Amino acid sequence: MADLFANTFIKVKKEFSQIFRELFSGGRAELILSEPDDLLKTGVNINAQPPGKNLKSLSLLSGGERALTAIALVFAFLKVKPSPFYVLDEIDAPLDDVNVTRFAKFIRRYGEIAQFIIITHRRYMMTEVDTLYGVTMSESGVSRLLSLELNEKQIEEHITARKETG
Amino acid sequence: MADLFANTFIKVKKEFSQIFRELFSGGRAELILSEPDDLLKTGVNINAQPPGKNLKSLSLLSGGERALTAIALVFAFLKVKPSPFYVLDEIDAPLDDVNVTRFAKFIRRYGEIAQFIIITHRRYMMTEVDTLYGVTMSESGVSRLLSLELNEKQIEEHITARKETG
Amino acid sequence: IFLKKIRLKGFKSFAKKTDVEINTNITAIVGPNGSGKSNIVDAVRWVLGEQSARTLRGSRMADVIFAGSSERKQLHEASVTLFFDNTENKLALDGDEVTITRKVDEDGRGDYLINGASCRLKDIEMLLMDTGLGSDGYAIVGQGKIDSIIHSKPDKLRELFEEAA
Amino acid sequence: IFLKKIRLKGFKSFAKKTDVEINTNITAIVGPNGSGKSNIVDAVRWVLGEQSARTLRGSRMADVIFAGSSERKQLHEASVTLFFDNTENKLALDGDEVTITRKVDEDGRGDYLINGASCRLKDIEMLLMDTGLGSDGYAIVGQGKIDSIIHSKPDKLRELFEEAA
Ligand SMILES: Nc1ncnc2c1ncn2[C@@H]1O[C@H](COP(=O)(O)OP(=O)(O)OP(=O)(O)O)[C@@H](O)[C@H]1O
Ligand SMILES: Nc1ncnc2c1ncn2[C@@H]1O[C@H](COP(=O)(O)OP(=O)(O)OP(=O)(O)O)[C@@H](O)[C@H]1O
Ligand SMILES: [Mg+2]
Ligand SMILES: [Mg+2]
Repeated sequence: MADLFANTFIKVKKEFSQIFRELFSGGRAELILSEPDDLLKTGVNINAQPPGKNLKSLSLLSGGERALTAIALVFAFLKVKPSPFYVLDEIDAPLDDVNVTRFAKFIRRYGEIAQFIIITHRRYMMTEVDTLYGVTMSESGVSRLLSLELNEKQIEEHITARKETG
Repeated sequence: MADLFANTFIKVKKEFSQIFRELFSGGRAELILSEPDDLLKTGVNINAQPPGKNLKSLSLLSGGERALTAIALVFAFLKVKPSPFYVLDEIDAPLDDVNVTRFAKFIRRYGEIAQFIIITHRRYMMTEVDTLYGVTMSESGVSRLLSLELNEKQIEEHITARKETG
Repeated sequence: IFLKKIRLKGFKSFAKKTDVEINTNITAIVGPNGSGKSNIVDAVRWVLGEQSARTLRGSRMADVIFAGSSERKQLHEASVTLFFDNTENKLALDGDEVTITRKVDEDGRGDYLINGASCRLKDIEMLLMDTGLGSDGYAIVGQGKIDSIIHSKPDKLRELFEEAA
Repeated sequence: IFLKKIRLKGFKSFAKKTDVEINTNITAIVGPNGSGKSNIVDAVRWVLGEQSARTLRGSRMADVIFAGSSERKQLHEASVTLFFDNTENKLALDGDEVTITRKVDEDGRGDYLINGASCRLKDIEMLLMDTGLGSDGYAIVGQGKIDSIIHSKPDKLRELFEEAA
């Protein structure tokens, strides 16, 4: 039981540090056991330091830095014990445009390991996917799903389309 | 004391319903007293119904709908008792591109009443303001402020600029 | 196993039967605020056994049934089905396709089905046990929830490891 | 009264003195994740009297002092000053310009100043009393906080009315 945990911990720990460096182009982060001598009861803490910065407290990180750190953790687990699919609802909301693009390319590589369903408002995410659906409520209060071609024109029309109301 | 509260409540209530309809192009929302017979102790509840929808529970609203409802409340207070300035940190994060643009135009009109300092990652917000500053960390860990010209080119360069790291 | 399709019928704003085909690696869902994107996320959580109405943004389970609009009456039942490709026989069942369904009626009475046959939630959990799927864990990251992963208490974080182990 | 400028010195990632001129109606601040935008928001909250280190994302007040980087040593003091235009004499002071400053040193010892003269937080609160400004209320909406306005309890919402009254 403690062995299983220890085993998983070591693998996820390694992946997490690696993926963090990749998402941040540098810096370092680690998963640390709160009570390394008690594997049955220990908790797990996150230390994260974006490149060039000198702070250890997670709370002082920016909104986007925290989101990327969380993403590194989710994907570290994915590499060690993948779920068949992942559903990610607007996790790119706090990211700036450059980080959205990098995250979109990053997810592409994991498309081999698992299926991804990504809800997003960000254009740079929409261009890096295989299939694009638009949800619309042209009839009030009733959702409809449309297949969108992965071209700029259809994406643009769907984003700017609004039912004409009074 | 109860009079002062009642007075403010009536004014804000009126503004809130109006601003909501404006931000949502329809629908209706109201501020409701939880205990109308006890003005000293009553709390205030929010009812909100976007256009065409049939639900009364705030929790069932979408992320963007909740953000717009909150914005309507903040601006209702602004019209009744303005603060000299407002600092809004990425409150457009859950909004889709159309709503970001509408919100940006909406804020413009309130620029007469108060000053606004808006932190944003969204391009459609950047184009509707009077002054644009870029924050950068070209020296690691140290922030610097730059004046940006309100033109597409400078905005684009600032958004995509990254220090070249290994 | 891989997911082929998510079918929503009467679930929240999806009054009409809607099939979301998931036959590629990376699928994005876009649309205006309030159009129904997160409702699809709720549907997946729900059919995998989510027990908390609050996590689904309602106060009772029956709140997931289409509640009517200005142009359409409310419905009396909601159902969501996941269609899985089982050609590699990873799931302990015969057949190239396996479906998991959950229904609820307006009195809050619910049902689970595997391949159309009524079963208990426990049977679904057993079926999915080695696949890493479940309505807990970290495979479904809800809107606004990415931040809370980082702010989890050390023992909460530890639980993620135990689930992955 | 209107705000002319925010000056940060040694505050969080603003190691070097930085002036944010606010001489128009609508100012937007943009930049990459982690560049320091929310730190400016924290600076405004702080100089208006924020008492909770946690609201400023730290654990003690001295956490707002520039903590050093890979290329620069930490500093020993942080200060933030708001420059107000008082030409309409709305503030109970003479002079066309009024400044409010807050400082803290690494031992957590703090100071407030009006027009460069040491004072108590209470004096600043009195000065700003009829302007609607204060580090509470709803004039400063922090990152990720817009949602919590809606989820406020009925009595918490009532407090907003009492502050506005
Ligand atoms: N039981 C129900 N019946 C009908 N409509 C419902 C029901 N439950 C929720 N809705 C509606 O679904 C809408 C919310 O949908 P959802 O949260 O999926 O939007 P979204 O596309 O994710 O938007 P956003 O981009 O703002 O997050 C709400 O307007 C709500 O009124
Ligand atoms: N006392 C301090 N000394 C030095 N740097 C600090 C200090 N406090 C915070 N920081 C740094 O400031 C950065 C966060 O800045 P801030 O939150 O303002 O970013 P942001 O521009 O708002 O980013 P985002 O777009 O992701 O929200 C963090 O990387 C943190 O390391
Ligand atoms: Mg949503
Ligand atoms: Mg920020």
